[in-house]
Amino acid sequence: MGCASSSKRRRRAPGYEDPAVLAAQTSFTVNEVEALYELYKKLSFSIIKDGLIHKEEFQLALFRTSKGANLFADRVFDLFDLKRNGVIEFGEFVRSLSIFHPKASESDKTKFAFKLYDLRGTGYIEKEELREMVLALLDESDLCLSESAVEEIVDSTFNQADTNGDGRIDPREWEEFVKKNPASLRNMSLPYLQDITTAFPSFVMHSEVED
Amino acid sequence: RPALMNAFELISTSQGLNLGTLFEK
Repeated sequence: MGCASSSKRRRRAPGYEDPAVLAAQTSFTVNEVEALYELYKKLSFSIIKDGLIHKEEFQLALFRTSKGANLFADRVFDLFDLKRNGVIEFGEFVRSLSIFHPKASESDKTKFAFKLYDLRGTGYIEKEELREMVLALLDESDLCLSESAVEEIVDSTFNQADTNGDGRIDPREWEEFVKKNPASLRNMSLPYLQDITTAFPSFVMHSEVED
Repeated sequence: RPALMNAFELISTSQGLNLGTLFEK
């Protein structure tokens, strides 16, 4: 009995949600959600110790530094931050990561990637946005490509994807494009998520089961 | 001449999109 009352007093971060509820809504089991909570705690106490993931903490985990901006990390952070309040809460973390589960549906991955690349949220991926992303990638990877090579890559990709030739990629064209070019969604599946309980074993569940 | 990698495939190699890093200790 003493155990049960002490487990109830355990402090939870704001935004904590019941693992059973999250498991029911995502690709994860309850055990896996508990393991993700271990990872979440680690990330959310790395700089600002309030139990919420701030952008700097997200960057620190991705790049080992919290300084500097990265177009793609910013985009991912903003999409994870479903409530758009500047932090990633635990439920948002689990729901968003669920899309990256190798077993999650291709359709969810396709939609998420579209939102990611629709930089200005117009409902289309525009040529200028694609160019901006290619330039950002070259910049972060210290790769050098001539302006004409960048144009060639952007043009050839666009010509392939923009089948109705209106100068922008709509969700339907995107769906067709990724079917023909599945490697474009490579970053949307994280093998780590399949054995998350080994990477982040959780002992929390055992005390809660007694309740 | 080898076929060009499509731009989205290239972008998918960005470290900012490699969330696997979150799981590395």
